[in-house]
Amino acid sequence: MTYVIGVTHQKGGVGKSTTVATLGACLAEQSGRTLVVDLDPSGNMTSGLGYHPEEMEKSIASLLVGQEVFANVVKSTSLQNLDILPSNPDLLSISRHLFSYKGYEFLLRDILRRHAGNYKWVVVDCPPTLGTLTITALTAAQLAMIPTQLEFYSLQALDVVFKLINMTRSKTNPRLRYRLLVTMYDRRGRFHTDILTYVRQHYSKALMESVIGFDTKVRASQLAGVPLTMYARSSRAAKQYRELAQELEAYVERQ
Amino acid sequence: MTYVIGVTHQKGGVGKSTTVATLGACLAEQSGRTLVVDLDPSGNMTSGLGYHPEEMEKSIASLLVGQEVFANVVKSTSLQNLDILPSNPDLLSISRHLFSYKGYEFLLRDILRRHAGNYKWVVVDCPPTLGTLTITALTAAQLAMIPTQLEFYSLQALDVVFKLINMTRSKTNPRLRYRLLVTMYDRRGRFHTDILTYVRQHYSKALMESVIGFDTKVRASQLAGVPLTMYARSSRAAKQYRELAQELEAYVERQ
Ligand SMILES: Nc1ncnc2c1ncn2[C@@H]1O[C@H](COP(=O)(O)OP(=O)(O)OP(=O)(O)O)[C@@H](O)[C@H]1O
Ligand SMILES: Nc1ncnc2c1ncn2[C@@H]1O[C@H](COP(=O)(O)OP(=O)(O)OP(=O)(O)O)[C@@H](O)[C@H]1O
Ligand SMILES: [Mg+2]
Ligand SMILES: [Mg+2]
Repeated sequence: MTYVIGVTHQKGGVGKSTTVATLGACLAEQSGRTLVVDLDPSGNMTSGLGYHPEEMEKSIASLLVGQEVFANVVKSTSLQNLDILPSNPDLLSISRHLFSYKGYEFLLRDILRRHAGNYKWVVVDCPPTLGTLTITALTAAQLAMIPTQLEFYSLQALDVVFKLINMTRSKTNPRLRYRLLVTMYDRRGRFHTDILTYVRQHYSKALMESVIGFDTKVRASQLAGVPLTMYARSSRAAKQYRELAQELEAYVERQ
Repeated sequence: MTYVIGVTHQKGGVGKSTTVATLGACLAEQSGRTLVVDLDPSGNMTSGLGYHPEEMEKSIASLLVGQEVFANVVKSTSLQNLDILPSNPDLLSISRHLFSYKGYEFLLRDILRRHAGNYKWVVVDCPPTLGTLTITALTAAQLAMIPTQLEFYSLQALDVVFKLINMTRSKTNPRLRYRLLVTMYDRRGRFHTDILTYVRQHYSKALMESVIGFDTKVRASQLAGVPLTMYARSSRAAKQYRELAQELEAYVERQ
């Protein structure tokens, strides 16, 4: 049974793309065949795994509108057990036209049901807007993972993300659940520590136990276009993402 | 003569909203009457100045579609000389329908020409997508300011921002110029320092001299809903944004 995770947040720069690439790498290493999907027209996640989005002739965009078949779009990565459906700039114009396509919400779900059956995990990166691309990811997912920084702007935007999740649950995907993931936690000073206490109280049931700390190795690995688990295997963030992968496996087994 | 600055970048979390609120406050303090405009449906900039976007009955959204007049939407802030056109959640659905509105690109420009003549500066916040709202801001602006972190994902997205600026220049606003602003510069370690050297060489003519450092007082002021220049007057980032305001004044005088 394939388990699909959609990684979303309207707030920009909270670590969505970093989480999809790094969590995907950890699941591939320790759990089973994993597919990461880049639904962000900016293509950050695609480039973080070593590809150049603007050179991708075939991307998830052509798959969504039925111009390409899955086998021609999916690519292997530098990691065994990890494949990618890459993004490219075409995704921007596709996202604008999807609205007028009846049943667009189910496009990704149907593609994954038909072609991703032999993957244990699928992890989908979303852009920082709650538009059509995010809706197709949430309709396809069993879990919406919401990376969030311990900062006011990130937390303020959570309400509208929850609204979209509830709307998706009632319209296209009744099984959708969600979990928050704290990212870029800065242990220096009290600012983040105080907010973490508030978040643990306020969102207790929905919060992943794993916390991802601030780690400059993340940035260096993205500059190199190499997954963090290869670039800096024993870095703090790589360990924390491995813990997150284990926590997710246990969470899914309990379902 | 009113000078309009649009603050934009497709990359999320680079400091767009922080720059509009803080630069707006500095221009109001040291230069003249300033209007900040929140074109981001998430409303971060509106809340950073102490308002609650979801409580704003009237916002820039109703102004753009002609349902409200300027005088009923504009609000004063806790700072003298600084007014705001706030955002609210309606902006999300407006942004989707603007595409089909002939000449939508000129809506904000025309509103500012008609009603903002007695402001010296107008600074506009944009969402992290290059859609209709960003296009209306770039059409109204003399300068596109692009805050960018010294990180691969931020720099990678610059090409598509430049493309949109060039497109706007040829279609709706021939006078548009652009400048990059380095934000959240982390002086610890070599990672940012090395990239700053590269950026200074690669984008030399387009780079503002002022650099905004990483400063946790920024986050604390946003949690408090108070402009940084009031919340932590002598903080490093407040000083750097004041320097930026001075640099802009000199830049505009040279034009
Ligand atoms: N744990 C971490 N430690 C340090 N830096 C990090 C960490 N996670 C992410 N970053 C950096 O923070 C920035 C934002 O991360 P990322 O691009 O993954 O966020 P995003 O939510 O995908 O952004 P967008 O909204 O633009 O899609 C990137 O430059 C990335 O390198
Ligand atoms: N100079 C700074 N020092 C420390 N933190 C900062 C600084 N500037 C911005 N931040 C923090 O970084 C985060 C991102 O900033 P901000 O929300 O202004 O970016 P943005 O580009 O407007 O994001 P979005 O793409 O979501 O609109 C915020 O939590 C903010 O508090
Ligand atoms: Mg991203
Ligand atoms: Mg913003």
